[in-house]
Amino acid sequence: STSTFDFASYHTIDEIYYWMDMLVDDHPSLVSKIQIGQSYENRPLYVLKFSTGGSNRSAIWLDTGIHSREWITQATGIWTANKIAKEYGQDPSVTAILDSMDIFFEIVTNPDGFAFTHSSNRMWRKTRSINPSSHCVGVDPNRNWDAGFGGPGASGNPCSETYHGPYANSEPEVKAIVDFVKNHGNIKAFVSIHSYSQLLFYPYGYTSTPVPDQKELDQISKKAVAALSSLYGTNYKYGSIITTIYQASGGTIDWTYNQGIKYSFTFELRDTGRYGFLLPAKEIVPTAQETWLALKVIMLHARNHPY
Amino acid sequence: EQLFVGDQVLRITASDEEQITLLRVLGEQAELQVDFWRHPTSPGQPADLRVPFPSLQAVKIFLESNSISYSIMIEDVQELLDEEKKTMTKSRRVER
Repeated sequence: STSTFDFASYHTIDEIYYWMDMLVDDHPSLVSKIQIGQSYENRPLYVLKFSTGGSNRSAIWLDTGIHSREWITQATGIWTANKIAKEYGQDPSVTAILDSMDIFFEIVTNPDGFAFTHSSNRMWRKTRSINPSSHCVGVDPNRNWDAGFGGPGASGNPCSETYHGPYANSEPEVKAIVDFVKNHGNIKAFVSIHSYSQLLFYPYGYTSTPVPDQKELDQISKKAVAALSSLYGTNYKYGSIITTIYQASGGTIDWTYNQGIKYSFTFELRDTGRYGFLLPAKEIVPTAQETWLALKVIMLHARNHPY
Repeated sequence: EQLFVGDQVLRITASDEEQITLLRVLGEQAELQVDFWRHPTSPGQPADLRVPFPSLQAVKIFLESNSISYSIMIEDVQELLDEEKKTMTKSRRVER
């Protein structure tokens, strides 16, 4: 059962998918598992749905693991999904959120890449799609969205780690989310979780033009980062992608924002131990705990500020 | 399975825009097969670069000859990977 699962260890995709089923079994009236598509190598793309009822409620989207080697994100995703299920009915803010909104959570957003990190190359970042024109495999799924696609901050070279792919949404892992978001039509917050630069971003990455909601997003970020840092003192910076880190085109939250999802954010989780993508497993739970505090700020804000 | 024996991750701090440009040029040299874990962004901000063992000497000479300061963040990537694998195996063996 989920109560005996080791959250302080890294797990394979099979273990994570099995754990998802256990979570659904443990909380049948709250959690369900839906399949939104298939990866390039035909692995199912699963999303956990947390819902207390109602049809097509406004919703919050969370995802982890789009860059497969960022293992701390999938691990944080597992802990967080469990926390959401456990805290409903206990934590007033989680209860308030789920009493009015649904939460969709994709824990392994890039399953082919993730499986590849376990079997062949721990440092794999991209998808595993074959590029017909090249011997190099994979597309950076965080450069493959239809937001400034192919512009500066993405590479046209299939051998690059930031290869944008042949066209926007060419990757089934990206297209599945695009279709889901469009079909749902009522997603109000979208949080995509990466590692490891200790940052919280809002759009844009592909242009230096500030988003119309910059002021509000900046204020939420400030509050979220303060909450996160309050637990272990982890030092976070926040701001728009282009001003805080670098120009990046075709990114996830630029597309979601342009779709009308105002509360679009991206995290870069911690590496206080300076291990990069090899963050020791003992840091999983502290990372998840501090991130949870920031996530609650964002989710609660979305819940309290309908638009 | 790809092994990373002897690969290092260097933490590099560029002091100005010129050095950042140099780091980007370094990253584009396909024959070195370097991998930016954290990209160079602005002066004073650290960038992390995984360098395969065969390219270590060339990369360090490049950095030193351009007066770009760096430290070794990970001495041997494979050692950490072995440690990670050991932890996962141990965790699976633990009775719950």
